[in-house]
Parts: sequence; C-alpha cells; structure tokens
Amino acid sequence: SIQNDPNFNFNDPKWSSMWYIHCSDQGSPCHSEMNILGAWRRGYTGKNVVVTILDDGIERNHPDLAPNYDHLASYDVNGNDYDPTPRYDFHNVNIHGTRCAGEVAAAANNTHCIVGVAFNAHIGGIRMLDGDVTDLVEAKSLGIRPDYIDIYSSSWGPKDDGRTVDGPGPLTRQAFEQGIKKGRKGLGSIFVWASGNGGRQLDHCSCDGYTSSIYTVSISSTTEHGNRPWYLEPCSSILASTYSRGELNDRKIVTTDLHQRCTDGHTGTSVSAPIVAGIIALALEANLLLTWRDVQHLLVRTSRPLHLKADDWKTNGARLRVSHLYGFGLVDAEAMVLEASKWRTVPPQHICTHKRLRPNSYIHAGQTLNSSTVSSGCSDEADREVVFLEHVVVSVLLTHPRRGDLEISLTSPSGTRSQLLARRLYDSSNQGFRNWEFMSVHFWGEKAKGSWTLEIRDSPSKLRNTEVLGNLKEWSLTLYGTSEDPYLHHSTNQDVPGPEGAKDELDLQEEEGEEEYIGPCHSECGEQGCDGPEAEHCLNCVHFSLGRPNTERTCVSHCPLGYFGDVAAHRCRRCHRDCERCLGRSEAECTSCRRGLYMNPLSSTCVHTCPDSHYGNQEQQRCLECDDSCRRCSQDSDRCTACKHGHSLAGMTCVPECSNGTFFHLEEMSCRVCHSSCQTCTGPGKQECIRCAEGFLQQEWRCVQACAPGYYSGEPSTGRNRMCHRCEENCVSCSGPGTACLRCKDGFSLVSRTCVINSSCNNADEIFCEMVKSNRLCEKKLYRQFCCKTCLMNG
Amino acid sequence: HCRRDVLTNHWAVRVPGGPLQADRVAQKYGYRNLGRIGSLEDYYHFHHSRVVRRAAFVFRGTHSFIHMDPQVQWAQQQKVKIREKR
Repeated sequence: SIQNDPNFNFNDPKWSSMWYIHCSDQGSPCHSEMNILGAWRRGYTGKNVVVTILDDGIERNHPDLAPNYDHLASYDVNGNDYDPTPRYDFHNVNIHGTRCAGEVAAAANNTHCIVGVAFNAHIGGIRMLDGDVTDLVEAKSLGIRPDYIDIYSSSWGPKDDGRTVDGPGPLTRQAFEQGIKKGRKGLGSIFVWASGNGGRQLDHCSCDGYTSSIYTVSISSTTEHGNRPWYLEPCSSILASTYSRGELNDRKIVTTDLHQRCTDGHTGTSVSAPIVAGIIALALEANLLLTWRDVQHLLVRTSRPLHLKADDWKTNGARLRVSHLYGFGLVDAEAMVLEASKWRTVPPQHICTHKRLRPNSYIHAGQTLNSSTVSSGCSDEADREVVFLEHVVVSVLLTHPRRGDLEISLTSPSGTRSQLLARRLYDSSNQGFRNWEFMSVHFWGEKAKGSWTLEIRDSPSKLRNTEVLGNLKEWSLTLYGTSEDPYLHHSTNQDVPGPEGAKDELDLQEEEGEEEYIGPCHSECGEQGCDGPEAEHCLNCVHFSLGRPNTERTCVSHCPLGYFGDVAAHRCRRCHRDCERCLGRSEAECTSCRRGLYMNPLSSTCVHTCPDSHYGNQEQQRCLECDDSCRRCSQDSDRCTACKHGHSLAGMTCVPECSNGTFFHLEEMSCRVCHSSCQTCTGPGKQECIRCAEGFLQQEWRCVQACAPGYYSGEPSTGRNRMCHRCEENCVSCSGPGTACLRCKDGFSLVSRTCVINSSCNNADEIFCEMVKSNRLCEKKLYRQFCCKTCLMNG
Repeated sequence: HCRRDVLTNHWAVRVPGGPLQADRVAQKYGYRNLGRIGSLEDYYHFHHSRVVRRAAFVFRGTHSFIHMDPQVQWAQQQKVKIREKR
C-alpha cells in the first residue's frame, strides 16, 4: 500500500475515487497493488506510445481525451472514413469505446474527470462495432497502421452465452499473424483482449477464439476484495488480471463517458483490458524495443497472485503460480517498467508441431478418455526445437451429442494439469469440436520434453441418450517456446532494485559489521567457532554445510531436498538434477524423483516417461506395471492406451483380437459372429460392418449384393470393398460419376446427360446465354438451374 | 439455437497485381472497391450496392461471376458475426 503522493495529487474531480491507483482514503484499506503510481514515480506515463481502441468509436473531443487524441491512430471502418466519433442516439448505445479509451489515456490535471493509466500516451479509436461485424471488418480493424499503432485494445468478442464456440475467420487470423510478424516495424503489434463476461452463463473463455489466440494478451478481472466477479469466466489462456467492479459493495471504476461526461458505471473485463493496455504503454515507454512476446513474458514474470481468491492456484513446473480465473495474477505496473527497462529480447519463437493423433476412441458417458503422446520437443530439428515452453495449443476434432457435457484437460510432462474446457451447462450443441484450438499458458517456462496426456471427461448433465457416444477422432499438440533459456541473461524478480537509498544502508551495515564477534555460536557450528549468532556465521559445521563456500554457506543438521549429506566432507552435495532425494551424485542413486518425474524400477533412474508396460503413478512418483495385456497404460494399471500383440483396444481395456467374421462382445467377453454380409465388423448388425464379405458392395454404411436405384457401382480404392456411390442430384439412375445420368426425377429433363429443371427463362437473351455457355455454367452443379434449358433450346 | 447465416453485400476478394487491377475487376462486375483489407497484401474490400444489404440466401446475378474471373484468386461474400461488447 502506498500513501497518497503529493507529486501526483491531481486536480481531476474523480481522482480521489481512483482507489485502484492510489490510496487517498485513509479510512479504507488501500489497494494499490497494481503499482501504477510506482511506475509514474519512475517517470513512465506513456509518452510516445500509441494505443487504439477497437470498439464503437471514441468521443475525440471529450476534454479528457482531446489532449492525447491521435487522428493517425483512428479510423471509422463502419463509415469508411477517418473520424471515429461514435453515432449518438437516444439510448446511448455507443458509449463503450469512449469509456475504454479514458481508462488508457485520459489527460491528467485538467480539472475535468479522471486520470488514465498512461495519461501521456497517444489515444485513437477504430469504430468497427457499430454495424455488421464480419471477418473483413475485424481483419481491416486489426491491421490499421501497424507500423504506427503500438497497442490494439479490444473489449468485445463472440457471445458469452455459454453455448457459442466462435473465433476469428480466415482474414482475421491472417491479420493477427501479419500484425505480430510485421507490425511495429517487425517487433510485433500488441493485441490486448478482454476475456469473456459470461460467468453467469457458465461460459468458458476457451470457446472464444480471440482471447484464446496466442497473439492476444487475454485479460481477466478481480473485485476490490480479490473475489471472483459475477461475470468472470475461467480459462487456461488468461494471462493476467486487474481490478474491476464485480460485487455490490465494491468501490467503482471511474472513466470518461459520452457527451463529455464522467461515469462510474463501467464494469466487466472491458475495464481490465484497457488498464493493461495502459500498463503495457508504460512498459513500452521504458523500452520501445520490446517484442510482442517480450510483453507476454513481462506479464507472466511480474503479475502476482497476492490476495486474489481462487481454489485452483497451482505452481507449475517452472515454479510460476497460475490460476484459471486470473492467469498469473494481478498486474504490477512498476515491476513491468523496471523489468522492461533492463529487458533483453527473448530468443526466437520456435514452433514444434506434432503429428495428428487419430485415436478414433469413443467417449463413454460418465467416463474419462485419455490419450497420450510423447514429445521430444523437436530436439532433432534446430529451428523447431522447443525446450522452454510458452504457449501450448491443442487442436481437437471430436463428435459428441451434447458438447456442454465435455470437460477437457491437458497434463504436461512436469505434471501440471491445465483445464482446457470446463462443462458448459447451456451448451446443447451436437456439433462437437471441429479442429478447435484450445490454448494454455499454464505450462509457461516448463520443459517440453516428455509425455503429454489429453483427458476428455463426459459427464451427462441432462437426460440424454447415453448410447450415442462421443468420438475423439483427432488431436494434435503444438508447442511454442524457445530452445534456450529466455531468462539466461536476466536478473530475477528479487533483483528489482528497491527504493533509492536502501542499498547504501546495506553497505553501511556491512562496514559496521567488521568488528570481532564475541557472543555465543549457533548449535550447528563446529569447533572453529563463528563470527555471528546465526547458522550462516559458523566457520565450520557439526553436521553439514550447505551452499557455496565463503559466500552463502550455512550449517544444517540435515540436508534439504535435492541434496545428500557427504559425511566425510561435512557438506551437503547436490543430487542429480532429476532427483528429489538421493544417496549420491549419480543419476542411478536417486531414492525419489523431483516433481513430474517417475522412478523407473528397471533402471533405478528418474524419467519423464515410463517404459513400455509401465505408467507413471503421480502419488508414488514411480513407474508401476500395467495390466498383462497392456503395452502402454495411463494413470492406472487397467487404463490401457495400447495393447500387446494379439489384443486390441476397446475403450481402455485390451481385449483379445477376434478372427475375420467375428467381433469381440464386451459384455460376454467372447468373440461372436458378424452379420453374414460383413467380413469384419464392430457388432452383430448389418450396419456395423467394417469390410464387406466377398461378393458384397458397400453402400453408405451397409453391405449389399447390388446397388440400389440412384446408386452406381464404383471401383474400390486399394484394399477396400467395391462401393455403391450416389448418382448426381435429381438423377434416378446413372452409369457413373458426374454427368452420366440415364434417367431424371420428375420435373427435370435429361440434357447432356445431366438433369436440368423443366422451366424456361424469359430473360435469357443471346449475350446472357453466350456468357452461360462460355463459362460452361451448365456443367457446374451450382449453376445448373441458371436458364440452362432455355439457352440450350436457343442453340 | 441454430442460427441461419446472414449474408452482407460486402465481399473480400484476393486480386494480385495491385489496386488498379482490383479496381478493374470490381468495375467489371458492378462492385465498388473500398480499398485494401488492413495490411493484407492483395486482399480488397468490395461493396455491391445492388445486392440486398442483409440476406439469408445467396442472391445470384451477374455479380456472382466474380468468383469465376481468372484474375480473382479468392472471393468470399461476408457473413455477419455476432459480436458483443464486454
């Protein structure tokens, strides 16, 4: 908490209400943890940084915005001109952009309203939400003057109704990619995005492809007291959070409003995204050479959990605390500018994409499906190798009768489990996920190598036919990160310099400490005595010394985890890097393994991935044996993921392989005969054939002796059955594919072996028919009704 | 909760060869070229004033021939995306 600073005592009337920036109210607890004042004190206020707000326009002549308004950072995509002024109407529907803009860059000390987080930054507006939003409109908006605009702040997205799954279209995806590759003269545009507001609809922001894109900085909110706001929706792509409003008795957020007014009615994650845009502007002022990835690294390193309440705070394998509600925690502007000012650009981004896995496994209601893949982090390809992780993306293709019943998680080789999707009770869609990309930042800093497990749980929330099963058809893993340690040449957070003068005080203490110590020694000190009362002051030790000699050495009775006691030398020595406890330095002397690794009983070493016929038991941190018939299993001995020779996988069980013409009956646990039309099958029915018996042809999902009317017999592909293919539309019988119709449906005539509608056009003049003929429209299915008959009759 | 696509009278069109070439293609089929789409190279924003502004069905007419023009690498009639302020 910081007391009110006389240097920043502004005359703006709402300044005293800006509790999230300074503590002026002596009677209430302070909430200055975002340390914005600290960044200002160091001289960073957003000078020369350009921010734009993608929204419903901004009121450019608002007294708080006019001094910082930048027409070069503005455009009206809806009106196709350069003036982003909102459309005024009776209901004031277009207030949003102006409110967001004030958060970022409202001018300070002008007696009008508030003070923006980056009150000297340039601010512009892109008016694009007041009209039909299309892929084109979004792409155009995100690509306006990318070499001039540094930060694009967007506080909108697909519906947060808990049933929508939507994201950027092809043009917008390209716009993001262009932005990060070429924007800011190659440093990359910074796209800040408000994570969703669908908390009450039990929405999950992984279903919003904008906020879960690796190119956007996804921002969530917390209430004044660190609680979850009513609108907050969790997900694994949230990077950081700011204060916003979300509880009845909370203090409010103030900002600029339409008609040159001020408001305290602004809420939701739309408060948070512009605050972070402002804080990033401060960091860019401290170091204009930060790349788009540097900015994300800075947020990961400096955001803190503090008093933000969540059940799911966890420490990942890189010792970073992260939650699905708040990402890495509350942003810290002062830490951002300090880190930014001495930042060294992180190594280039490597992308390690894994082959698509096609488990084609059914997801049984009430059960969990696991699918694992082992990653080498592309260690054999120098330009793709990922050792230290940043974003992790999982693309999933699955079918399911009720999408909202699914829960998806990913577990990293370090043992970090990130929930990629929570259940969405309102999502009754039967569309499944068609190569939808889930993104997680929860593995940031961890190592990429090892086993990754995707877990899909189906928990029916409403009455539904549980015999209709979901099917995980494909999934793939894409790891983003670096081959080198991105912080190798960096100082740590603890190195952030304190207030001036603190260092001098330390030096003074050291100088004063030169006098000889004559008091009692610590009980761990040996016979040589000590030069102070603590265990760090011992000259030698009774049991073990820990740490580097002559610098940070201390005496201990037992060596801590990761060390073993060398009795002869009276020293704690480091175990091998994979061990938690050990008897000696070698890899084979581990007695227990560090988190994320398992003790391999075959080699007595700690491994990321257990050998065949073993699985990693999380509790015991050991590789335990799978059931006899399993070649690989996951989490339990009877949860098989691959089977030994002579067995095949049915769900998570290995069952004996049945001979041709039979299938394995799970209830009776025996091989049973297929239908006579099948050579191989999955069940007894005639629609459950995999391959047809000799002399049968495959038609749709059945095996038939002859093709039905409306079908023709086609040649099989290698190793497949002969197939019956459907004739062209409106054709009753045909001799082959395409224009090979023999007889048409009623209402259609056979013209050039295709069926065209029996109607004549009266507007098909000679020129028109020439165009139809020269473009060969009548051969194209889509245009077959396009006056073809009339034109052909006309010659 | 099925929702029908709503088609607009705006097209995204990929025409290599620069803005003059894009203008020529637009004019040929009755469109107005509203300029490049952000910083995407060769992608242009075309508008057709004689097509219904918002429609549930594709309207066919001579403007549809743009999809077959050899100068046009890609063209897409734009659909409305529901976007909400947060």
